Order: sequence, then structure tokens, then C-alpha cells
Amino acid sequence: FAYFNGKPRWLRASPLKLTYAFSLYNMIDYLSLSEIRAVFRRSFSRWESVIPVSFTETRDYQSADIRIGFYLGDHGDGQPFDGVLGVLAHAFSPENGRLHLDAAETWAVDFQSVKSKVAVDLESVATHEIGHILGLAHTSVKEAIMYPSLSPRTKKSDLKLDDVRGIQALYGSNPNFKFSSLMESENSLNKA
Amino acid sequence: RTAPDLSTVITVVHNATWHDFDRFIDAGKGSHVNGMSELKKYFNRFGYLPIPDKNFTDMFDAQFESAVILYQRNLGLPVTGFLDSDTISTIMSPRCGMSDASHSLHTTRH
Repeated sequence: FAYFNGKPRWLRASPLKLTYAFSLYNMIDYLSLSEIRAVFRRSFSRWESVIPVSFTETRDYQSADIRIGFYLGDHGDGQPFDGVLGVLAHAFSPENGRLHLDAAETWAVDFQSVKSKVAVDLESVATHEIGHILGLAHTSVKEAIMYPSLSPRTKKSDLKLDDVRGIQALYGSNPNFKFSSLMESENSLNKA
Repeated sequence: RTAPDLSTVITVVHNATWHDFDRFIDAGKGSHVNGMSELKKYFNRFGYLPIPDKNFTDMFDAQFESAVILYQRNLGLPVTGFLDSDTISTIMSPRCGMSDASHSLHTTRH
């Protein structure tokens, strides 16, 4: 795992409580808001389960800690998107809170119903970008969520040991988290 | 002369921006391939080459070799120092727009 220079993290009293909101104007129309909300709820929950942090959705976009939107091309943050595939999304290190997804991608919540060869799993990318929002940079561990690349039609949304160790070194452990459950999950995957 | 069949090595669907990087396969230090400056821009964007004070050339020079080695290390690839098929395939894969640089790495024992 890796951190950004200076090891930035959200500096608030523990347990950390962060709010998130979706842009009213910068969304995609082929997935419903309820589908997108459900995907992000699951992505935030993965991180909540390992560190003492809670994420709550709010409708107040301007005051939300984490602001999520889908953007095309140059959208004003100096990091223009590049169309289909290439760069899929980006997010900013703590305590900026911006999480941007490339609106040009074919975002999917279920590959059974989306046949496009360039479909990208929204949950996998959302979970990765939330890692950046919390302070993790890219890792060299291919299986980890924080590995920088993701092939189309691939789902990789479970946190791996590398992700968990990295984020817990920043925020501590969720008291309900047990490494044994993660190890069991990874062992069963390895056996498979 | 028949072109090598790359279909078995590069199976990922790529975007228009990086789709032609497969022509750099097997390029190494000392080689000169038209358009390699575009690949250098990619390396610059993701933190492997310093910000240029002039336009990038199409020459695979020592500085670019160092960048390729660093990229291979950071992405968990075999460190060959040249643009082998694994490296090119990874370069062409869709990815997060955050730079791979400006951070400190930690290791995890598995």
C-alpha cells in the first residue's frame, strides 16, 4: 500500500463521520439514481467495515465532505477526462473530497444486463476512488482495490489485505473487524 | 514479412487515446520509434517522467528506460527495462487518473 506525500488523512475526532452527496447536474441517465446510490452505499460500507468511520448520504451537495459526479472531458479541475476507457475516474486526497467519474464510460452495475465490451463496473471504481478520498495512493499489489488499472467487464470490489492494512494504519481498526474473516475470504479465493 | 500475432497477448479493449501503443512492443534502450513521444507523455502524466522543459523525442533513451523500470516495479510487473508485452498491455489498460508518483510505498508480507 502507499500514501500520498505528507500522508494526508481526514483530521476529525474519532469515530470519523463523513457525509457524501451526488451532483444534481453531473450524473448519467442510463442508470437510475437509486442504482447509483446503492452501488456507492455498498462501496462506502466496505471501508466502514474495516475502519472506525461512518459515511452518511446528504442532499446538500455544497456542504458534503465527499462530492460525487460524472463529468465529460475538461471539467475544470485540471484533469480532463479522455473519452471511452483510458482514464476512468479520479479523486482527490484528503480533505478535498471530490470524486469524479468519466461520463463517457459505459458504467455498469450488472454485466448480465449490459453486453458492451467496454462496460466498466461502477462499484469497483467507486471503491477504488473512495480509497483515494480516504488517503490511500496506488499500490503495486495487483489483487488490491488500490491497484491503478481495471479491465472492462471486470469486477474487483472486495478489499484485500493490502488495502486493509494501509487504511487501518491511517485510521485504526473498526472494533468489529476481524482479520480472520478477510483471511478466510482470501484463502477461499486462492483455493478457487 | 508477416507481422507477429499480438491477439494472444493483448486481449483488453482499449480506448482511442492509447490504442496504438502496441506498436512499441519489444522497444528498448537505443530504439527509435515514430510516436514514442506520445508514450513518454503518458509516463509523464502518471508520474514516471519529470515535467519536460522541451518536447519529448521518439528516442528510447536512458531516462525513459529508468521510467519504464520504475513503472514495472510500481505496477508489480517483471522488471525488464524494455516494453515487453506485459508492460504494454498494462499501459493500455483503462486506469485511474491519479498519478502513481508523489507517494511513499509500504510493503505488505503475504
